[in-house]
Amino acid sequence: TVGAIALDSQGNLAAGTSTGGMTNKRWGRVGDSPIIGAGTYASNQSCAVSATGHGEFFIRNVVAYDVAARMKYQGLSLQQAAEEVVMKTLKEQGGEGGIIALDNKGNIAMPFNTPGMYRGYMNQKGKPQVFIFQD
Amino acid sequence: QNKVVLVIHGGAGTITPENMTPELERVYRQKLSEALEKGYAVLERGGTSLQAITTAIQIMEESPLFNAGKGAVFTSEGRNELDASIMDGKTGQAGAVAGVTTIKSPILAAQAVMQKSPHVMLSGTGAEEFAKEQGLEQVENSYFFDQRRHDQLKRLQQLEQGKDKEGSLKDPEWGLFEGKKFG
Repeated sequence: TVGAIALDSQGNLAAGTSTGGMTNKRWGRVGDSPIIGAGTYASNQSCAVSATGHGEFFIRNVVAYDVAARMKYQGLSLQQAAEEVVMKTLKEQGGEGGIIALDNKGNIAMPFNTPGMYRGYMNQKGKPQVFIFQD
Repeated sequence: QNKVVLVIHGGAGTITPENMTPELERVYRQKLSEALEKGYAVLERGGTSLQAITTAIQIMEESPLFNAGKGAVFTSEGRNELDASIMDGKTGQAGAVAGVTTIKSPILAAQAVMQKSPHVMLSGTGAEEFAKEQGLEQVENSYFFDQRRHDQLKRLQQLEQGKDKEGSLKDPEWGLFEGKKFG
């Protein structure tokens, strides 16, 4: 699965996710990537989110929207909301994976509960920052 | 100009230094950097967040390194079925496609659903028909073929049938699978 989220000069957020699903899948199985609110979500009032991981868990927990909802209704910061959803809610249920999240102020969160996640960001510092392992 | 930011991911899973060669790590870092640089350049030129994310995602869809587009994993029938979605934070509009097999860039198809249809999600042959009507590039399913992914499917199927007695899952290559969920 791949995904991207962005904040543009007009202050608008967007999120996108694209995937091949899971190897050896049958019966027209669909994961979270094409499900708005599960694998992808964006609202200028809260954040943009793209997810990767064990899709069934992301669907059941409406992960991407849950991050936005915690910001909107509980007043959590992006980092707090993202960490709670991925490292607590999801992990407690055995759901493996991670998300990238970005709020309307340009704050970034990239939590994951697997050994690694291909990820990176670029901002006004002008140099791509890329990470793979738990570094 | 306000602050502009681009963030990307290329999948999560059992990715550790032990199951990653230095050469493969270099190639992954290079491709992720390319996606960031090209997507960010769109934002720097005053482009929209939607334009930036589709630019970055298309670069990853076209790389066999990631499980999306070219290099996507195989279904049990041995073909590639792709899913994608997109959402605009300004308008709340969203679009998605599921189970498509001949649309070169699924993320562009999701964007077309969002911007050029009254619907949110289209699936299978209907989604492909819609994409064709919108003038999106069509390809044979074999365009997405990647030998490494195909070998992974065959090994997994052998394992399921109890034919892989060598324990392929201990092979470092298998560690690159996303959480061994084979996706």
